[in-house]
Amino acid sequence: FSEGKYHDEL
Amino acid sequence: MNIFRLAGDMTHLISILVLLLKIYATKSCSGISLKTQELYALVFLTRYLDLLTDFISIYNTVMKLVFIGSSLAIVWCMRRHRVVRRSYDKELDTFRHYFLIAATFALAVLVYEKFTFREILWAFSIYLEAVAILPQLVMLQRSGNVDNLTGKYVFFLGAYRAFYILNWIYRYFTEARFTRWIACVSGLVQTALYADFFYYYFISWKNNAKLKLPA
Repeated sequence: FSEGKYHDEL
Repeated sequence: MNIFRLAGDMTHLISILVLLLKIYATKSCSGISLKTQELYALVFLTRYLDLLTDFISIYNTVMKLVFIGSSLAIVWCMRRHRVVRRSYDKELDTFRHYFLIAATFALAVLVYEKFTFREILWAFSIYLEAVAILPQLVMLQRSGNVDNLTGKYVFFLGAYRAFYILNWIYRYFTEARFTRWIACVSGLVQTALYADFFYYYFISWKNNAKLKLPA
């Protein structure tokens, strides 16, 4: 999964 | 994506499926707080504004749609479904949840990551999710006995937040610049709210007795 973006959590 | 985060999202999904199962299998929403469900729908609607603008992953997008869709379906069901809505215990669901919305919004305007429209709403959704379970917990204490599926629903909701705390600990130690104070502090408060429920749930499970919360 392309993590790292700011709000990457649900 | 680490295993704790995935486990957290899966238990969150399971909690929603258990609630949907209860409502559709028993055609009843007795013991369920409509106010908590409305707060959750608001949490998802204000948090997933980036659904149409930021693409993170298929998983992320699908889960957001599932959470928004299921929470709105549950609220609709409890308000409009001609059979289900008759079993809603309106006189037990008396928590003044508008105070929760006002207080968490005021906090979001004071404590945020960036002072932008979306970030304020994101912080609002994080704070609101932390307290959204309160009407449900109050209602369970009022109604005394907790039916099996409702107990499992709250249990899985608490487990999801507990996994998220493990996820943040894991990310803190594995990622250089992982600081997510708003989500972490709010998540800790949220999980703490479940602590007493977990305690009574464990006691009832150990004694193989019906879950009873002290009034």
